[in-house]
Amino acid sequence: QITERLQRTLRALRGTVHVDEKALEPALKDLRMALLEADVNYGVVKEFLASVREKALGEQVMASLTPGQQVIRVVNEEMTALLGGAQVPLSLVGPSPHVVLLVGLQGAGKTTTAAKLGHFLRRKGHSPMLASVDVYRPAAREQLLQVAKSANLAAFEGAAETPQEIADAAQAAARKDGHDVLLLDTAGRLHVDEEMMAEAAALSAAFSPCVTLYVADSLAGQDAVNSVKAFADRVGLDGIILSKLDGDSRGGVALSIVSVTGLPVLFVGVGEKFGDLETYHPDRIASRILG
Amino acid sequence: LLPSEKVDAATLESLEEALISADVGPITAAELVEGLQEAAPTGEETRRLLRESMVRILEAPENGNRAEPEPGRETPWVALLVGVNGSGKTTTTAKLAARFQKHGCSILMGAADTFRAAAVEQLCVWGERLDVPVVAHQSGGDPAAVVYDACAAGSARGADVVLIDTAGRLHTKDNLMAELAKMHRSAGKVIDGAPDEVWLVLDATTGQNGLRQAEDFLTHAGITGLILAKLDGSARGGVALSIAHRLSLPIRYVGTGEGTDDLEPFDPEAFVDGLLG
Ligand SMILES: Nc1nc2c(ncn2[C@@H]2O[C@H](COP(=O)(O)OP(=O)(O)OP(=O)(O)O)[C@@H](O)[C@H]2O)c(=O)[nH]1
Ligand SMILES: Nc1nc2c(ncn2[C@@H]2O[C@H](COP(=O)(O)OP(=O)(O)OP(=O)(O)O)[C@@H](O)[C@H]2O)c(=O)[nH]1
Ligand SMILES: [Mg+2]
Ligand SMILES: [Mg+2]
Repeated sequence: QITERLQRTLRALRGTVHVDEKALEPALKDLRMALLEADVNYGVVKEFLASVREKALGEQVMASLTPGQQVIRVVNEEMTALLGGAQVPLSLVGPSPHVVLLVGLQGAGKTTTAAKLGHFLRRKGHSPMLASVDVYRPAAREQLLQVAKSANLAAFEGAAETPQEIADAAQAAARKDGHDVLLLDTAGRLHVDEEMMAEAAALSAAFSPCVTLYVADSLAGQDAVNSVKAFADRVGLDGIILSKLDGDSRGGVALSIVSVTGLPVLFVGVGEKFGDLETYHPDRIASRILG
Repeated sequence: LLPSEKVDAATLESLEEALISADVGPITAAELVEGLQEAAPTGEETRRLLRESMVRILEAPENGNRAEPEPGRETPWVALLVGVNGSGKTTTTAKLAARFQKHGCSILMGAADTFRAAAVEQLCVWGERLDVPVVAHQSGGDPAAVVYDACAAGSARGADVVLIDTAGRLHTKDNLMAELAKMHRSAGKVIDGAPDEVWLVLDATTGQNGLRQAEDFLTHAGITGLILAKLDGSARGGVALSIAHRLSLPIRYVGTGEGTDDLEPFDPEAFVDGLLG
């Protein structure tokens, strides 16, 4: 899609030896439009175009490529590099049980992801336990119990009433039953909800999670960077999980989040079942954004 | 910039940036700003003209002014709530029940999400809180059968309103969209002309994919309007403007929180003010 459009626009460079500044401009204009349509954040698009322009003009044209192909290659390379070149593993260090905290906006996919992560960890030889501290959403804790059950995973069930009490009791239960990972599913919250953000920060302070993961909806648009930044500032984040990538969203939010926060994407969600979790491949996301 | 001078390129560019940042989409944003350039307004007229053109787009779709259900109906008024995963359908179903209940209507809800974990339980909690009956089947059952039974129960009881919550589904999944079409037909088998409305619940954080969602749900589920949920966040739901423009679909309500009172009828002027910041 973008690559095809670029190829058409860059035909103006045919027969030239260098990537010409004037001929590059319509291509960059096209690229800007395409990236915005792909939901890449406005500011991130600006920065991306600037670096593409700099690289495309600054590089020696390779003998094997036309200037047009050169620009396309720069776009692809810049995009993949920005999306985080290497795959970052989930690192569980410190005392057991390792607490993994899942946070994010309402409906992003946290509860479903908790089961997916539990399933993934168990296949890697861990013994995870799931617990929900969502005391707000109707049947939230019931949902967590059901997804845990369908994935054949241990889940904490108790009489505790507040998020802190539930997490405390879950941690004790995990320790007692010999689980080495405690996956804490939290309530969806708005980053502009001061009270709920304070609650998340307090949970993080109290339980010192080994890893805090932000579940981001890949259908999201321009505002997504605002929420992830707020969570990173208030709660502290170690990584991102991109959900709902089985749709046809271009997923530009991935580029926005990664370039604005510098956080690694650890996994992508590709469906509603507990097996629908894949490792993150930046090159696949790049070609998805570039269509 | 003096208010009575012609608006400059920098101002137009910053307006375009504001629109894009509100998820209006680059093409619609460019069209709106080009329209301004042609009208050649002064600095102080610019924002007003832009506001007016956006409000016009939002007021244009025909079924925007369709009436809400009233108590004392002969047959139940039926609405299906549809949309992609996690957008806010179940909560919105409960909000609509609360709203129409306040208007004096007798309500029945159908828990037609037979797929997701604790989906039926979630709607039943709302039903208990509102004292509204919920028709539900065994998990894993045929959702079209729930639609059928909910409409039949509504008819039998003389309910004024039947609200049916459906499972989240990505519009790209053909089998799930076909299932929705079947649910639509089921309603019509029980009550003539049902469903009266099929509302797409759209998450206000949605980007340009929202237009794809609306197109596909229009084709397969015959949506008659939008409900924009989670507008209490910082996302402004601008893709709904593009949807109104390109598909002539009205925005009927906005969701502004997680409680049953957090639903308001759509106000185009307030919405546009939110988009322009
Ligand atoms: N298609 C698809 N659906 C997903 C994916 N991840 C989650 N979902 C669905 O998205 C919806 C919301 O998922 P939840 O796990 O309830 O989201 P949540 O973040 O826990 O929601 P709150 O607790 O209300 O904030 C459900 O219908 C899930 O089945 C995914 O990767 N692909
Ligand atoms: N802040 C806010 N949260 C909302 C709003 N509407 C729904 N939510 C929240 O969004 C999350 C998802 O809502 P649901 O009603 O379960 O969404 P759904 O579309 O039924 O989800 P699936 O059935 O899994 O597809 C819940 O945490 C709700 O409380 C809203 O207007 N504002
Ligand atoms: Mg949840
Ligand atoms: Mg639901």
